[in-house]
Amino acid sequence: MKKVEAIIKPFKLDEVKEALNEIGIQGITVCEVKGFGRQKGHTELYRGAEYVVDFIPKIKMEIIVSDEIVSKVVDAIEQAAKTGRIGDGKIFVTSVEEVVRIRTGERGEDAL
Amino acid sequence: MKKVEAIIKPFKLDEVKEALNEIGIQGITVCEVKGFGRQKGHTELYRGAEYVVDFIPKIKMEIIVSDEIVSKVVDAIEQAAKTGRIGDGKIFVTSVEEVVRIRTGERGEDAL
Amino acid sequence: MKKVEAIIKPFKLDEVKEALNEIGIQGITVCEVKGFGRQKGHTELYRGAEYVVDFIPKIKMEIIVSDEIVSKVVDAIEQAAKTGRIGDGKIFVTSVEEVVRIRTGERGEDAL
Amino acid sequence: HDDLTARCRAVLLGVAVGDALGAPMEFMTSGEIAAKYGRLNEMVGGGWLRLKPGQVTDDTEMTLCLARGIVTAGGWDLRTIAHEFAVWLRSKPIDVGDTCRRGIRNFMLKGETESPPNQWDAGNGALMRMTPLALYTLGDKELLQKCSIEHGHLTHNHPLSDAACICYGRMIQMALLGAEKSRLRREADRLAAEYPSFRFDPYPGLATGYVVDTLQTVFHYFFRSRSFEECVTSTVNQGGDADTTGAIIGGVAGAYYGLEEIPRRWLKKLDRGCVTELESLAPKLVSLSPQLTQS
Ligand SMILES: Nc1ncnc2c1ncn2[C@@H]1O[C@H](COP(=O)(O)OP(=O)(O)O)[C@@H](O)[C@H]1O
Ligand SMILES: Nc1ncnc2c1ncn2[C@@H]1O[C@H](COP(=O)(O)OP(=O)(O)O)[C@@H](O)[C@H]1O
Ligand SMILES: Nc1ncnc2c1ncn2[C@@H]1O[C@H](COP(=O)(O)OP(=O)(O)O)[C@@H](O)[C@H]1O
Ligand SMILES: [Mg+2]
Ligand SMILES: [Mg+2]
Repeated sequence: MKKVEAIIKPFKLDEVKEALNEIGIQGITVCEVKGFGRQKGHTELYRGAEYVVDFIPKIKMEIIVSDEIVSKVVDAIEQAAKTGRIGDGKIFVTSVEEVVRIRTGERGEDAL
Repeated sequence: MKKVEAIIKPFKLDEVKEALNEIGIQGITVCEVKGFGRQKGHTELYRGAEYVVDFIPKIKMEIIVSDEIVSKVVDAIEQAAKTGRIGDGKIFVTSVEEVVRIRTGERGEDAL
Repeated sequence: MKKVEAIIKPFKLDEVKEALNEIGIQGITVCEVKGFGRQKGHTELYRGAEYVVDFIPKIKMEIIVSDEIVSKVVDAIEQAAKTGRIGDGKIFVTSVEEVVRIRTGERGEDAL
Repeated sequence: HDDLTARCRAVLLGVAVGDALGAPMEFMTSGEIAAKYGRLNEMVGGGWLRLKPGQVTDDTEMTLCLARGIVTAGGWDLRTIAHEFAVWLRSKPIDVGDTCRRGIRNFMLKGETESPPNQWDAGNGALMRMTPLALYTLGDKELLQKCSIEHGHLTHNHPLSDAACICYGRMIQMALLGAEKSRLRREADRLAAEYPSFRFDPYPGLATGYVVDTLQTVFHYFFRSRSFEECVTSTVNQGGDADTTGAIIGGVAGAYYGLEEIPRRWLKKLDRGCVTELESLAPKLVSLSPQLTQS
């Protein structure tokens, strides 16, 4: 089993959820993160003074999937999250040794 | 060493922390996340119309533990976090290659 | 490729970002987390009553890097984040199987 | 023949009625239902899915998919059925069982029409959508058996699920052809003889999604009730997986008691489109059956 993590632009969340729904994926965990990268932060006006906020709000998605469908999941996220502009984000895949569905105690692929 | 990640219902946090303390686990990192899955979101009223917000607030816990106690930790979380209703959450275990306690520079199991 | 995760004291974020920039690291993802560990929570006054908030705000950083520079990155974070007091935090390294730069579709080290 | 057509409609409508009546009770215990509703026998809506009164769930929707798949193909074509399930899954249904989702996803992504055997796949997800198969294979026990297993294995590959589907299909077919309740009882007893865990007398009182618990609940209330309304009402008041136990007993009670006995007030609450489609698919399914094509 694999964990697919994706750092994406916040406004892309629904589109990526759509794309995952198209391939039967419903279980996703999402959190709001701050990204530092090549995409520069924005300027903000605060008490009259303008200053650069050097981080960008991003969304981090985590999806645990079975091995056979990882590449399909990665492709779906990649296509849906892409704008072609700096800051589109990254996807990383790591190996998961065990998964448990707390409600039923199911383990492994049955928990997915 | 393993990383145990658990997505649980927020109101279960204290119970799970208790259960982990019981087995001697004290170091936990927690963050608030949004869960998308089978459990329905809440309804909101917006301009007279009622609509369902499709995510559920969840808590994500991360605990780095030594190999020998992983299953104890997983069981403890599973039992404490369980309500038997949809949305109880998931636990996943991944392998960790190195751990460092920043304060002391200790590495490996000593850092846990 | 490796994922370096670091739980650090919030006020150390800029110092750690600096240290990482020094060694050419620019891409970082950061989120606000709550830490439970040996460092005890603080007391808060709420409606006249004082009570202990048992968690401490922390920052969690995630940096995906190529294998050759992992130890440099870990050292940089360790030195910059350290105060020598309880609660400095932890660094953990896990293996990453695949990375994709969404903007360009680059995979592997090219995506870093 | 008209009577047969009406009974076939009663089977599919019985599923929808049981589903809509029970769905708001899903996950409640019989005690909680009694405390909140007394003896529930109206379509109240609500529940964990926040349903409208009369709204159906995956039990009826997957039944429709199977029916559509058979009628579209004009016969038995597993991939057409799997495709219907896939289209449905993508449409963001109100609810989808975990095992059903996994099976349909495997078909969508890997083209697989058979889930690997799995000890955890003895849920009621295949059983709950069986009724169109009972209509389509009327008159040929072997065909019922073959199709039940192939169709079930799209999502649930487990001997208990297989046995439950075949027994249920047989009971519906006997009822459609006018069999007495005692005859149906012998069929249930045959299942319990082959798989003792299905014994339902005394009734253990469990109405979970485990296919054994589900069928025990259905058998228990079917054989002690005297009307369609009593069958479905007593079943959903047992709580647990009430939409599915309700749907399953609704199917066999529809076959046994006929269309006239389905309470008008319940039928009226169902979505018009859903009712129309079920009413139109029923005769089409049975007209494809060996019972009618070979006579
Ligand atoms: N090596 C990395 N490790 C962790 N997160 C990263 C890394 N590189 C980029 N990111 C995340 O991806 C986001 C986009 O990266 P950025 O460099 O701005 O654009 P791009 O990847 O399109 O060149 C960053 O804001 C950050 O959150
Ligand atoms: N495959 C998955 N990957 C990541 N997170 C998941 C996955 N499946 C479920 N989750 C998380 O677990 C939570 C509960 O899942 P849900 O499907 O609602 O219920 P249950 O697991 O009890 O059937 C979700 O809200 C989501 O945060
Ligand atoms: N085993 C662990 N797993 C996950 N996070 C941990 C673990 N141990 C510590 N932490 C995180 O590191 C923070 C600091 O740990 P703490 O025990 O307070 O101090 P120290 O590591 O300096 O002894 C905690 O607040 C928590 O967020
Ligand atoms: Mg249902
Ligand atoms: Mg159900």
